[in-house]
Amino acid sequence: PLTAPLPSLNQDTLQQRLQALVEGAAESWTYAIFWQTSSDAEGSMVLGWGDGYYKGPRDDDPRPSKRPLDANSHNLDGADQELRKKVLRDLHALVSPEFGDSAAAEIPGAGDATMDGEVTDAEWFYVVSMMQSFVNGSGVPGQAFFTAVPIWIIGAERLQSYNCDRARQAQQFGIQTMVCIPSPNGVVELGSMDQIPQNWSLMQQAKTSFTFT
Amino acid sequence: VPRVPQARKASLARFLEKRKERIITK
Repeated sequence: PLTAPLPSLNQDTLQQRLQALVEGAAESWTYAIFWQTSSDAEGSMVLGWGDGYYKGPRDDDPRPSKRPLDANSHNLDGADQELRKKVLRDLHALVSPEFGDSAAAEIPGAGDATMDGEVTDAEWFYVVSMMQSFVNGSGVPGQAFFTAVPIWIIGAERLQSYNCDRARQAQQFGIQTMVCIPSPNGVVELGSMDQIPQNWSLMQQAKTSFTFT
Repeated sequence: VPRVPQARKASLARFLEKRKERIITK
């Protein structure tokens, strides 16, 4: 069990800043996540999910990972795709009573059939990320926070060979660039299905936007 | 179904709603 985040951050504020970071960037970022510091019952520092913004790959991305998944993508067979859909349907059932479902309500006939759409690798990686946390400097986000130095990993080979399960997992799901930028309150992680070179001004912007007093 | 901490439910709801919009508008 986690204690309250330190300090408690407004999720609307996080969402606005994540969205601004992704939508305002010249590069095509697939998602942004803010990993927020907290401490567990034993006093260990934990980076846990603060909030995230999912944009998805570029619309003109021709790679299979952009398209709805088929058997050639990530060796995903039909059963695995059905499992992803089932998990999303179950999660939808879990959260919709509490948070409503305005998208379905506004569009007649939309219903829950839209939950049956193919779940792409990038979408799945983002959803799985919500269940993750990093204790005492583990993982790429934890390393960035503990060293207070941004980590910018470009290319499938570097992600695959990076000594971190999250980087390897990202690569397996089609991420080509993973960036973790530390702030005093946590870590901003950006991921893209493109190879994006290091960008000093983006790192500064992320650090500034996610430094809370 | 994985356990979803309360703080993450809002993120999940937002993601699922936007995903539904993307599918509908395709």
